Amino acid sequence: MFEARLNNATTLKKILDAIKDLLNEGTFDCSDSGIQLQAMDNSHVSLVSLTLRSDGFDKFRCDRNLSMGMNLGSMAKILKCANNDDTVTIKAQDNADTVTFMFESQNQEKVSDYEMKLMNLDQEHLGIPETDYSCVVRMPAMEFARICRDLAQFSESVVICCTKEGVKFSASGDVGSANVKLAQTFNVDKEEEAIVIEMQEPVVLTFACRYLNAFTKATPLSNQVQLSMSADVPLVVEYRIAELGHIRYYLAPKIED
Amino acid sequence: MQRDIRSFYKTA
Repeated sequence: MFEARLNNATTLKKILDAIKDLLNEGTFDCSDSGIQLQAMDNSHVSLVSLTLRSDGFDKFRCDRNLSMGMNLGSMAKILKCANNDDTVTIKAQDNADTVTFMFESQNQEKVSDYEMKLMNLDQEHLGIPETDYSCVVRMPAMEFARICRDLAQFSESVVICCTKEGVKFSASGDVGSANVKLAQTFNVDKEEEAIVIEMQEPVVLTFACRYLNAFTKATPLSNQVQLSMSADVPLVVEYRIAELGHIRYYLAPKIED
Repeated sequence: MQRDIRSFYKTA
């Protein structure tokens, strides 16, 4: 028996919004430690890794490890049927071929349940080792989303250059060129407005704007985003989900043709 | 050129 409850459907809606543009389907691996999903986009350029800890749920029970392959478009249709302040419970029997989403209104007067067929997905799982990155940048998630959106107008790629002075995002194309420089902040009142750079070695890396913009769909989940970079390895874009877990996106850098 | 993410990590 698997049962996971969140007192507010908003978080789950936001999580799905953060992955459904990149992934058509995904396997939710459930164990007593929580729920994990790892999946690559169709073109195998990026990878999404979602971790939701069991202690972040309002109720969590998982008697046996369970892998639930879900069509994320179908899941999105179902979650649209939940009000933001509904309690959402995800339920499945052991070895079941369906999952049930139950939504309960705050006053308990409306209870709806939606059953969805599970899929057998043959997905490759990649082992991602713990890595010390040359540069780790923490910045407001909204600012990162704004920069990615703005620079995508100029080019398909953005160059991220990180030094101890700051981080620079650049794009150039037919229209011209664009550069956005952010300096590390000191003495900001609010932690969520801070720009913090931890640098061991400076890095310059090029990434596809299309994917960065897809990652920023996670912006509503977190005030801050963390970018981890080293030469010639995938960028990690991490959004923490308060008291529940995190979503990490891995993106292979572009190299000279 | 865009590299494949699988070229960086081993299959678990």
